[in-house]
Amino acid sequence: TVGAVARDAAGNLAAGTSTGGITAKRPGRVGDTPVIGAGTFADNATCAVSTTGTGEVFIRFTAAAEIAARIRYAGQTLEQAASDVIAELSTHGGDGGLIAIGVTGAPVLPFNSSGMYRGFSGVDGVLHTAIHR
Amino acid sequence: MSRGFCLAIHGGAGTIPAAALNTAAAETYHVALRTALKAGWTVLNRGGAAVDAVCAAIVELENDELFNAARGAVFTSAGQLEMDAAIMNGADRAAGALAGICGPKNPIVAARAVMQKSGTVFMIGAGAEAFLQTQDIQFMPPDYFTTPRRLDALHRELTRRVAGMPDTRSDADRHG
Repeated sequence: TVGAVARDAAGNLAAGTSTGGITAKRPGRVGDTPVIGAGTFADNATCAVSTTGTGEVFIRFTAAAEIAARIRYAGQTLEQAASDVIAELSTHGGDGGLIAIGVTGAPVLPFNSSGMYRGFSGVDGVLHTAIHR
Repeated sequence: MSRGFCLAIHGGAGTIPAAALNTAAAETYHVALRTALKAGWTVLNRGGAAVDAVCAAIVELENDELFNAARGAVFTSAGQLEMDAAIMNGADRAAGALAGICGPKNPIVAARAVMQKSGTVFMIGAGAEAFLQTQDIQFMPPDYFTTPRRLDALHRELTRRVAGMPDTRSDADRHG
């Protein structure tokens, strides 16, 4: 699975995710990637999110929309909401991670698996990439 | 707090255990990630829209067989390719999603066509492919998406199941 989230100079947010699924998956099985609010979500008022991992758990817990809801209704920061959701998902068998961007501030890239291919960049143009912790 | 433009990307979680990823292999992933970041960053740096930057970055990752999307996608147990993708614009909550398709070179571009041209949000399978055939979307034959590494992973998993062995696959094999 691959994904991207962005905030442009006008403050608009967007998210995208694309995947081949799981090796040897049952034909017809669909994970969280195309389920808006689970694997992919964007709303200018809160955040843009793209997830990757155990799709069934991310769907059942509406992972991406959950982060937006905690920002909107609980007043949490993006970082708090994103890291809390990823930590809670792992207690329900949800291995994986996510990338998220908010109305302000830097992107967050939490994960609860052995690693996540990830990267971010901003106005300075420095391309930050990482694989493991 | 900064309100400047920025983007983030991911190429999948789980990944190959650190011990099994030698420096050269790790560098190929870093190069691929930087290529995708650069594509998105270039859009944002010239004042482009976030949804355009997201598309540009994901297209690079889809075109790189290192990652489990489009070229380099994993196989179903029936040896088929079924790809899923979604895109969402935070400015107006417009969204487009696809599931169980094979053919569009870049599923994220196909998802964007669903968002902008289909009048729906979520399309699947043959109906989605028929709609996409009417759009300005580049299609590729299944061979384009097929890679030896993913075929090997499929065969290992099917062999394991036939033998009734426990599932000890790495995250990398399971999630590609």
